[in-house]
Amino acid sequence: GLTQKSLKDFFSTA
Amino acid sequence: MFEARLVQGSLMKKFMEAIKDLVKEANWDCTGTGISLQAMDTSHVSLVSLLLRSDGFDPYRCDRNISLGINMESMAKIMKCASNDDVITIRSEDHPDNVTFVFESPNQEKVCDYEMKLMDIDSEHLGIPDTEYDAIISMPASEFQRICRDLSNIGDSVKITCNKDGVQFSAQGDTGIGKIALKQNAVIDKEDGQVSIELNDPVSLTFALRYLTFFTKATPLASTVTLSVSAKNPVAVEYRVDDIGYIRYYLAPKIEE
Repeated sequence: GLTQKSLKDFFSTA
Repeated sequence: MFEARLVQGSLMKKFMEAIKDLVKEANWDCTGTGISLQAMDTSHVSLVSLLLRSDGFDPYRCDRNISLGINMESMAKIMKCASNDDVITIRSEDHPDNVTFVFESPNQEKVCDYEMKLMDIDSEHLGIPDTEYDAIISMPASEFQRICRDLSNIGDSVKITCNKDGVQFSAQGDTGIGKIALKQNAVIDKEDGQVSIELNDPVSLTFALRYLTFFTKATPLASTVTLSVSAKNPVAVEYRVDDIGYIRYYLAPKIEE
């Protein structure tokens, strides 16, 4: 199945 | 002090409608450049980023950079009190506890003044990397809204596939499969009806329709929407708003693991 990723997996915390 | 007067006040109402279902609370950052906001939904799956440039206001005054911590539901309720043809002014002090919204009717016979308490919001600012996208799809905003609505009847997710033939949106559910294909340059509406695709690499990705549907609340703000897609990356969904700025959404994909 497909897993919903989090945006934090892609964008850095500034 | 901070003061921003928006002659076309209905735009502020529309921006509010475009974020209030996604974000509970956020800081409106006011600087000399304009008013900006960046906030994630509570599950950290999507992000909204907007800019209202200072030159879109008349006048715009910002003596000191300030953050207005706002509960979106409260602000949305106040914005509903403004008529569509009202001029809207946002005003606050340099170290504000409150923000004031003033709604003036076009003939200035009626002036409404709403003061709202501000919140202290510890927001997490995300750095969004510059990405080279595999495909950039522009289409009528109303068409994208229609596709999200129609495919929501079929399944929870939409698979966006873009190649040299065009772009396909497909959903799958217990009842079956739905597929909507758009060819490049197909004229859908009489005006702004163009579908254009800038393709660097064929790409196929799956996204939750629930969030894309939230994004389409921005449809009244722009005639065209742009989807920027890259393999295994968040999609960027952008609505450019004439003369003032943009609202941009990001959504993390669903990935096979």
